[in-house]
Amino acid sequence: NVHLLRERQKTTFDIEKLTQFIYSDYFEVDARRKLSRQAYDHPIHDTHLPLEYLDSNDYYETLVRKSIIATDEAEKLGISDSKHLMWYLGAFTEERVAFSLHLRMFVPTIVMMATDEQYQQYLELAKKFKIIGTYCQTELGHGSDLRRLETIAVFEHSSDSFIIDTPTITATKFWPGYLGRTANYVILMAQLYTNGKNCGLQPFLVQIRDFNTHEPLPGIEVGEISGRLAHEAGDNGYLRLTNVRIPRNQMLMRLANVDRNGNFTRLGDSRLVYATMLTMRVSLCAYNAILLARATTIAIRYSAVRYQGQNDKGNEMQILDYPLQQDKLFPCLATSYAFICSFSRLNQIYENVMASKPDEILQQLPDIHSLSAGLKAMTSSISERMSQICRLSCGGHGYLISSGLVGIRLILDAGCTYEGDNSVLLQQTAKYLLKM
Amino acid sequence: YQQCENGEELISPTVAYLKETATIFSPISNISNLEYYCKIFELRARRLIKDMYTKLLEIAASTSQSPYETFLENSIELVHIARCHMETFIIRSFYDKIKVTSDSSVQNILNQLFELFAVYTLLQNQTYDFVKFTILSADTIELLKKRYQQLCTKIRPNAVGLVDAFDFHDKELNSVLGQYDGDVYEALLERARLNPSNKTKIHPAWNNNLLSLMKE
Repeated sequence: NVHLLRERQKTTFDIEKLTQFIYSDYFEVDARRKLSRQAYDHPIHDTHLPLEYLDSNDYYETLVRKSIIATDEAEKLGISDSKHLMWYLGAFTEERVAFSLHLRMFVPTIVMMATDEQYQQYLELAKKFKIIGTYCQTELGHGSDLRRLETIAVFEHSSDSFIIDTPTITATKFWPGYLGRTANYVILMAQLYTNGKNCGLQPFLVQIRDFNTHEPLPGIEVGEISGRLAHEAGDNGYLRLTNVRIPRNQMLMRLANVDRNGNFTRLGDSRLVYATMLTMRVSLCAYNAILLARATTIAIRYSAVRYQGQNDKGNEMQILDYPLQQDKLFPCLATSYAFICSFSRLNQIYENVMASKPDEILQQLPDIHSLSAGLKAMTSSISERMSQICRLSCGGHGYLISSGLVGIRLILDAGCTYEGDNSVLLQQTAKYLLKM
Repeated sequence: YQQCENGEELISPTVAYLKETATIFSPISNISNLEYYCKIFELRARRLIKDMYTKLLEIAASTSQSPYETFLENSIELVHIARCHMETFIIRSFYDKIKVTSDSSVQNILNQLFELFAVYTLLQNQTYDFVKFTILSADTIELLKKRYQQLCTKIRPNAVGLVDAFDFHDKELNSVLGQYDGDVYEALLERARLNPSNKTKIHPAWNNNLLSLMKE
């Protein structure tokens, strides 16, 4: 397009140099480019209509099919680094990997919480997708306040097992991604009772579906929750368990242990239970920044192509030349850069903390927790508002799903409530500031 | 804040600004100095935290409210402070990152973006605090509004280059409006033709329902 070409000729700096600079640490430009190009080149992408034209079931089926092919291809290409794997799978599936929570929550939790024996038993199975898992914490009546979770796991001496139950309607596990139709295993957070005592929230590995038939196992009710504003492929599910029995060694026991006699021993700091959540929250800050950058890219390019109205010489004006359009879009542009840089710093702090000794990690945990909570809240709420500005700045065409802007805004909208409601997260930051 | 008051070492550099002592600025002459923007955001957050700290001490001394009740009662202000702290973090991170750029043309455009971000954030809805703490005067705010427009004009020629630098592949953007080649109208029409509703020239709803109505 001649207008875009002219715009590019006007640029006063070396674009590639800026790309390399802005993505210098976390994003590894060259590796990311190579991996995503490999993913986009696969012929599978030419075999279906754009996702917007598929109904819910076709949509889900297409994404599962693509996710399976993507994981096979990734193995063939020898992509083992977890960040690289997520980039490759994300590019392959339009960021709707049917196993994303398996990779980002289920596997890391096993790595962090399992004993050596459990690690040996489950990690390889999980890595090879012989089991597909998700992380079940939130309940129908309980969101951020984890102390109120009602699901119980009661130790039974006679059978050396736990009996897991969701005793009330509000205890129903609700919202976990990839739970509705995909997962056959879950890491389930439940209140542990042993020898008549409540020993707090602990993680349990629970099989929920038959490996051969994918039928829910006895005592398990599982399904997808109602339609959402977006996330058609998120497969968010609900789960009810009625006195489901699991062997004692399926409690993840690195941080706390229950022995054959039902004695409970704490082995590590329970705050580490939330480390997986922290990792997720840090990566969300990057995602929010990238989503805003995408929305801005779409709106600015289109504003360079689109002409409307007329100047006093009777010529149509390029939309991007209107101060009002600049007032809408340039703050979004500057904010995208600001968020990428802020994430970069957050990630640096996070990596430094995680590389420390365990007792130092615990000492620094409140700082990184407060920072990631606050930045997740700010990047999601501001990006959501700004992506809507980008959408509106494209006039009627911005309302089309094919503009890409509708989807971006809805993902950001969801981001304002998942992994912690933004008001609650900002209160966490405020508490930390008071302590400081 | 109490640690600062007692002269203790702070655990985290992200709240290091609490220890700063400078409070006086001569803003108009400082506008071209980018560090100035970091400083005024830090000063505002520091003042807000200090005021809240003092207020909470007074409440603790004069009432029997529990810390929980006090937190709840002040939660709207506290969340405002948390936002201001995060803005400070974002502004400082942005500035620290861009000041190490070695390429002068890249540095130049990043400086403009940084300043635009700072001025925009300042003008958005937070000016009240800056005025209340006399960090900014009404005249300075007027000056910043003009600066904002100047910055938009400066950034305008590089707008497309700046989004190209995000390096998004067309498949990643997945947008008929934002594709790299700019052939927007062709793409819009092509996508419309793919709509399954256009598979048949006459939609079944017409034959099933409307045709008989028309015959009547």
